[in-house]
Amino acid sequence: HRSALNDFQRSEGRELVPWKADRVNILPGISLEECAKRCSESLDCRAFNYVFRPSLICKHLPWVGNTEIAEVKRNVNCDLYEMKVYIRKCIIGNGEDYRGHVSKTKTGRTCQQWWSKFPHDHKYTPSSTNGLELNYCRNPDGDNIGPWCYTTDPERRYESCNIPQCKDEVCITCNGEDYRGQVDRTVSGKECQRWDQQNPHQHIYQPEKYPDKSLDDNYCRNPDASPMPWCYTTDPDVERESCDIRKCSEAPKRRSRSGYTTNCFRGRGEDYRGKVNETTSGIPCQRWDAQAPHEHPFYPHIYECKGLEENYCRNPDGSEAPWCFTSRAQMRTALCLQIKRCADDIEAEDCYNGNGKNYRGAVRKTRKGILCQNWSVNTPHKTKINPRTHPEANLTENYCRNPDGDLHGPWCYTTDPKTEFDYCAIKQCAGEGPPIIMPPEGVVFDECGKRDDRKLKKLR
Amino acid sequence: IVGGTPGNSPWTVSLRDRKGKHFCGGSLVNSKWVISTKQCFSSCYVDLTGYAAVMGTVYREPKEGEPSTQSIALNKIVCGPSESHLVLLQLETPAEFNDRVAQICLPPERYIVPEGTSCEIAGWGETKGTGDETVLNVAQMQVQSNSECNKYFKGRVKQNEMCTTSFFGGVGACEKDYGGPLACQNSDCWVLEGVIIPMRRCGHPGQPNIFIRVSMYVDWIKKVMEM
Repeated sequence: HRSALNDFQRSEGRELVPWKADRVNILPGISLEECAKRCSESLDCRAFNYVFRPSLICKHLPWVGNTEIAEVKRNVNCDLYEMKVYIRKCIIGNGEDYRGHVSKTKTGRTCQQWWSKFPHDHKYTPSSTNGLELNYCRNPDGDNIGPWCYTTDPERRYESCNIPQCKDEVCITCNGEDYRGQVDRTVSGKECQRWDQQNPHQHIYQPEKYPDKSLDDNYCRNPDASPMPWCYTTDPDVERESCDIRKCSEAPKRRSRSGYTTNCFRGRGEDYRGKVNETTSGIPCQRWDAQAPHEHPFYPHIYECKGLEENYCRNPDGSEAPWCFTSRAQMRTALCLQIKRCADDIEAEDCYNGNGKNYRGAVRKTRKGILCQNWSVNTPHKTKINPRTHPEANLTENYCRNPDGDLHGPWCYTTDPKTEFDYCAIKQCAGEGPPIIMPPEGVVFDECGKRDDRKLKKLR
Repeated sequence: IVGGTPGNSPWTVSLRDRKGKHFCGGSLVNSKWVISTKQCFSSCYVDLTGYAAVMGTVYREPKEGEPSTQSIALNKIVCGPSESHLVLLQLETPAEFNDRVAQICLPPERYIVPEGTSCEIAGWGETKGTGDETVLNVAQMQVQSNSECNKYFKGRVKQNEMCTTSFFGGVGACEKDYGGPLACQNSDCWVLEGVIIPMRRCGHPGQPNIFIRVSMYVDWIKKVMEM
């Protein structure tokens, strides 16, 4: 049930540009799986471009994208697949398959070239299969110290390169919902199933449906607020299993206090840290550190950044609002909807007149619910319109205003780095129509759309 | 386009999804920006990785390596004022203008195109059996006043929309033409007066076509491009 694609990391819409056309092995019309299988079996293949339009073409390449000679460009008709062992900066197990480019030992000594017998004579000879390239750290004898090399220092024959284990390279805080590392094996050593495949296990976590969860290749992830990152396994008898990833030794960075609320909740209430401890209907909540009357997986020490203190209402799993397990055996969970939504989280019942140039209200969110950027700061967006350039426009804090007389109403710079500005969550007052359209007297076009209309006779 | 003929429209671009499939039209308003309609996208925050604008060809599936074809990745999507249903799409690299790729100019702010002005729509969308779907089709039509158009649509056509006259045989935009241009000629200049939006029926005989009136949003378009 193992897919040959498991050996590769996919880059969607990317193409590795061949710098020597004669070294590309072109295989037209074969499936993606077959393309990957043949690449894995080939001694000379390290990556492949899979072109799917206008026709299927598999292009095997003897290099990967992280080298000086390689150029990766965008191509909507192609996906790039690179062998993990050539691009990974960490090792799994003793790192026998490590094919990275580290060439210095843990004490900073430069490695000796594998083909050289000086300053240290040795038994190894580079071949097309053993990966002993240049002076890169390798583990040809499966040593427990991981990839190593002979050093160029005559006093030091060999040394480990201290390449980190993938499970230690990126540590997790809390329950690892933000983990984006490269571990692709479960705690029992089973290989993970690719998220973009439905075999051997069918599942709902198709990467395109969960773009914010980074369900890349077959890497361990935590899209469902489980206690740890996990994956579906390639073993048909074991559907899913947790992954062995190191927890960060430092306590997770606490969010700034301003992010948390105590008297009300914003959004889905994941940042609510108040002390309400009963459900909407008044049933006392069960303590989070207790397993009775309800057994549950939300141990406070595992979900350490979710604020699971005492028996307070919380939202550790992305539900619609804070909730808790109830103290009644017959009722497992209930929402705490008596907690009010914060005033600034409620859609404003405000309105503006005309184009809103004189609007002086306190709405400070865009129509998509994004908080406005302060007019007098330059992050995340540099404000070309600010209190200095428009002193008359009442550009206070981050309130929605219309300093440039925008016909479409009050707006603001947004705190989303990807959205420079947007219109605000505020409507035109009832009874007001859109501004009247005035036909100009003379039409002047500064830039003109022109085309070469060929004469019909000439066309024929 | 229902009831059109194969033609040339150098500012009309084809929007392509990650599989390279044409899904909507758009118009080049300058070398880095394409205007289209919001209905072509699932949200204003859609991840555009792998999406592209294809231009410089009349073929829906241009052959690989066709020299005049330009395929440029989409970088950014910006949604227009809510009632506009417009989006601006930023190209990753500027389009190269030549005799097959050109920009179309924007109308003056709040300009009303006179009734009877000659215009055309273009697109690679469905033809409902009236033409060749492998090439760009173009159909000519004339501007109709909103008051006249509202007689047919019973007052539902708003100020930010505009109409073109109906045809007895049925001519109009259809699936996958949406977002494309209603380009009107003003002496030797082509001006983007309207953006094609979905209607209930394609090229229905006797039914005027409705478009988003671009002149209402020229200030927004300029603001986005400047910012």
